[in-house]
Amino acid sequence: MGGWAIAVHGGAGVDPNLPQERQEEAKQLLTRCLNLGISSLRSSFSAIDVVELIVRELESDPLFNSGRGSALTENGKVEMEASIMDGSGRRCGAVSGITTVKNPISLARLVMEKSPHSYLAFSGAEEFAKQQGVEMVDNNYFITEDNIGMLKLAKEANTIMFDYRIPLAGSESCSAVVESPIQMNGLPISVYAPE
Amino acid sequence: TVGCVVVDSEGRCAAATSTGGLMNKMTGRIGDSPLIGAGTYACDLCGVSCTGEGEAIIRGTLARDVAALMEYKGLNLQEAVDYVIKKRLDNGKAGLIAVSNNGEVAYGFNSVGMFRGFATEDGFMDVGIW
Repeated sequence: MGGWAIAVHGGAGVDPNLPQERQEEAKQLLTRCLNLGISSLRSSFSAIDVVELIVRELESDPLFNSGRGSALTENGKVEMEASIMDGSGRRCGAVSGITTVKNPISLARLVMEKSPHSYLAFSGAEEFAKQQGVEMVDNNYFITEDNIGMLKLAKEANTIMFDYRIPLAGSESCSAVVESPIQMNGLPISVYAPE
Repeated sequence: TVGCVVVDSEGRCAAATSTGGLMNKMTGRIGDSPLIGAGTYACDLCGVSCTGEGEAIIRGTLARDVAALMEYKGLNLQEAVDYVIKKRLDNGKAGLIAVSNNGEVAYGFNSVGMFRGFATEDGFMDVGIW
């Protein structure tokens, strides 16, 4: 049997033009989360406790698309979703359409442990959150200036922002992508949010 | 989208994924992250968390497929991850991270990049984007 191991991600579809300081910011957040996970595993935390702890950390930081810093709907609101699964016993919990729960991943875990179901969504999930006494905040808490700007651009181009596409054939590296202003969904690729 | 997968010192695996979804999405749209077996999966063998184009991940039941390839075809973790990224996404773009119950970590993506970090008990630690 091997020892413990941990992996984290902050989303795929990175902007090929991502400025260096943003790349450093992302690496610092990922490193901070890894160190938090390592010290928890060294203190014999269980796997399910560590994954919840780390995703809460990522939800609370506005850098990535979850929790605070989430992408915005067509109406300029935040609607979040999350799921968690414990390999031993294959227990699982999930939530969708969350607008006022500060850490959706913890609500997903409560669905797994305190409800007879594995998935609650929208008003039912928000009602369950109230019953469970989890921390709830106004929807504005999750909205950032960056994302308001991104939504405006997406609306001007009447598009849903997917993640980035792999550079076109012939561009050997991302730097080649930086020179050629690829359009996607009617927008210059450089305006896409990390996801 | 953010995610974390862990195997602890007792060999138990777990996975968690959380997201705000897509910019300018329709109200009520549900992506892959909350769908067990698509964006998130964990069993005795492994834990998997996915990110990227939700519709492609859902259609490919990406997270469960990694576990199924290990379970039924005997692939190891990285082989299973490579297979699903190459064969299951059609034209979709996505990425995933995974751990196995014997302490391995693996990842794969076919998008331009994926924000990711790994650490194992024997001291390996890495953070990457491209």
